[in-house]
Amino acid sequence: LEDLTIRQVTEDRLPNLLGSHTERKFRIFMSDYGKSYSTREEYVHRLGIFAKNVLKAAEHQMMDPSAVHGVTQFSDLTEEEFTKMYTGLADVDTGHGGVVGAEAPKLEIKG
Amino acid sequence: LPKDFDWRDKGAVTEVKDQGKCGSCWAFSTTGAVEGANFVSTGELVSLSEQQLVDCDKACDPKDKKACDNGCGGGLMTNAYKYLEKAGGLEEEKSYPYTGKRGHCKFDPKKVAVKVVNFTSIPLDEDQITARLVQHGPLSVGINAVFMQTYIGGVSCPLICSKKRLNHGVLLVGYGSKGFSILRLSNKPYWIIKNSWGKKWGDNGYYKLCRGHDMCGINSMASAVVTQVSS
Repeated sequence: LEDLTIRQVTEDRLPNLLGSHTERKFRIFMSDYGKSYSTREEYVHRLGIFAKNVLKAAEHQMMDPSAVHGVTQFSDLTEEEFTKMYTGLADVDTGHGGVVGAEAPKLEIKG
Repeated sequence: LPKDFDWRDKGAVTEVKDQGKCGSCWAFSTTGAVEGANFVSTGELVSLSEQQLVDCDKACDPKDKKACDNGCGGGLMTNAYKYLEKAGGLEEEKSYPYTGKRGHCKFDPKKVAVKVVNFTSIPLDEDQITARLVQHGPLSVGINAVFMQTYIGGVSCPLICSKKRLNHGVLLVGYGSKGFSILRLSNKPYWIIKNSWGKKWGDNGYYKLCRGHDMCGINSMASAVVTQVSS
């Protein structure tokens, strides 16, 4: 998720987010979705993930211009956390995952 | 086939539900298809129990023994249909309510509201899926959910979305011929997909995905059920 135009040159990235515009957006996100974090460390960790997800939403917006992408209730989760907690389709070879049992006969669809 | 079709307008779709922090999308996709099939056969909409599937269903894919239904750990809709055929059917939501956690199985066969008598996989063909949707009612489908984490609204039509990494079970409830895109100032045909992340997510809980390209694998794992009212 590196920005292709602006390269990060400072070593410690997360403290840069504190007091930033991204943190202000993060606080609005917390308020909108009733989020709270038990420790300062967790808050900073989630802020870092949020910042990455803001970039990811911008990427998705570029790749999917007919939809609207942005901050959602999942913006403080990594992709792994999001997939584990909010999806749940068992990993199966889709070559046969959709054809368990009898396959339906084809319907006439002309007209 | 009609140009536009929406089972919500016909009363075949229950309110958007919320799976919470539990990988039980497969259970919500299954109950949605059974609710729809029951509506088509009886004209009555009954909200059915996902928790029964989360607690009781441990069925495995006959061709991949590692792909088993496992509560909040994931599952497959086709496995769930097999379980329901054997168990006798689904209880109503109100008799076996959702908790978002796996617990002991409390299924009571005497409380079955809808029986599943058969199910079928639908060929990987968008026209066939459309025809089955109109004829049978809402369909269970799998999807690659990568773009759903940041989705807010509009018709999603990503330039690249893997058709193979299916990780989310959802419910196909209709389609439209003209979904207006604010950014492109044009119309696109789209699927109407019921999700299980609550009404605050997406388009009041729904996802609009463009049709015609097997987008994000939406055509790859479609299935329908046949139901019978419990006597």
